[in-house]
Amino acid sequence: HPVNIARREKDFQGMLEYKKEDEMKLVKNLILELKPRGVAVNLIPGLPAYILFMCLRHADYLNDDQKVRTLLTSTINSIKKILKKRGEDFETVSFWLSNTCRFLHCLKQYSGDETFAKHNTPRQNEHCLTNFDLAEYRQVISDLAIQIYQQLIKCIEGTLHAMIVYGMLEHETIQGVSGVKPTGLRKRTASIAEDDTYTLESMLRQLSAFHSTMCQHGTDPELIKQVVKQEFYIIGAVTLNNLLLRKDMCSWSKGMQIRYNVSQLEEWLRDKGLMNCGAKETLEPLIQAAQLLQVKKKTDEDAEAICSMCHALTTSQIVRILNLYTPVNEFEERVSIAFIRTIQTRLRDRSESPQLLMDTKMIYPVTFPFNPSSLALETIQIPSSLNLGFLTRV
Amino acid sequence: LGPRPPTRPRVLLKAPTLAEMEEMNISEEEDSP
Repeated sequence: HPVNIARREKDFQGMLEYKKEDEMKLVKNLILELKPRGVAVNLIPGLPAYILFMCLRHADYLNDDQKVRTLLTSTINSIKKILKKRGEDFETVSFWLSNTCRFLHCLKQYSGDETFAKHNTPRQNEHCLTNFDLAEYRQVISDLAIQIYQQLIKCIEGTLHAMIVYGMLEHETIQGVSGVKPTGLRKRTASIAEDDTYTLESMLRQLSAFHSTMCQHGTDPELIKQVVKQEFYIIGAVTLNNLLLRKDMCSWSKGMQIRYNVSQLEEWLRDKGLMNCGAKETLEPLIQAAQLLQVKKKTDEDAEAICSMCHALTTSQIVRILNLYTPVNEFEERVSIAFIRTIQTRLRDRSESPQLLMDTKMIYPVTFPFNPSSLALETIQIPSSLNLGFLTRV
Repeated sequence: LGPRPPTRPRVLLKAPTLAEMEEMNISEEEDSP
């Protein structure tokens, strides 16, 4: 076994020294050419962020404001560059989102500001920046993190979109419920869903894959919750919009299928310990649409029940579903024009937009709650696979 | 350990915006084809 007797760990001060002319090599090897699926898999979560911060600490220790500025600028621009190049790859985007947040947390934790030092060990307090206040740079990095988050959501949306329609609406897991299949449905969709590639199960697998990648990258738990809430919003909005545009989706049995699918999504949240992240609540309009497909729609009492039940749906959505409602067997009836008029009259005083379709591109505002790390900077070692041999531990 | 020694006030480094930062990046080498 090789024995490193050069220095004891406690002698390190948690800084990394580098020459000015090596700065480009640093961002090239650590940001531009690092493959999240290759070398980075075995790294401790957030290692690139810690390395960059330890380099920054050394520039601060030298009291070299120019070195601090150029390192921060190169870091930010390189992250932007890699996201421009591989912005459609979920793993790359997730990897840099978690590292950008970790870098931001380090800038706070070691800023010297007491509000961010509450959980620091005495040794960590010794590692605070000594010469520069980087509050303005923190704001820029927070803006960058917002951009990366939005990119991540676009990636997720692009992957999930097609899965949602098949998984939530078309694929039927409850056998024998639908009775007569609406004419033409199978034929029209056969070319895409021929081998049932997209089922609810495959969509849940995809959600799990997103989740496990973010966990592997050490993404802050509070941020993962926000991503999951946004994923559920997209699932609810895309499903509801398709239902509102397709007569063949507005039946009692589809209502049943949707409710089952929603219960599976809830089960997924429970399994991941994410019941309190607000995701379930984003499905409320879809849940109410499914209930609307299943309740009785005949008497004044039915109308009253519908109006008090469907508070998360707009009047135009309720009316559209009632208009599109299609009986699938002889025991059911179409909804009468008179009943729809009754509903319209009852909902006349609701103050709301005449919105029919949900905005599937809407993104909830994201926040990055401060999440300090207990990791001791002086213990961090750099794996040789990163090709950063030109950095010196100080 | 006792109280931390007082440090002198840190100098606030003014930061450009994200967009301004991108413009400052003109010296950076171009992507190889």
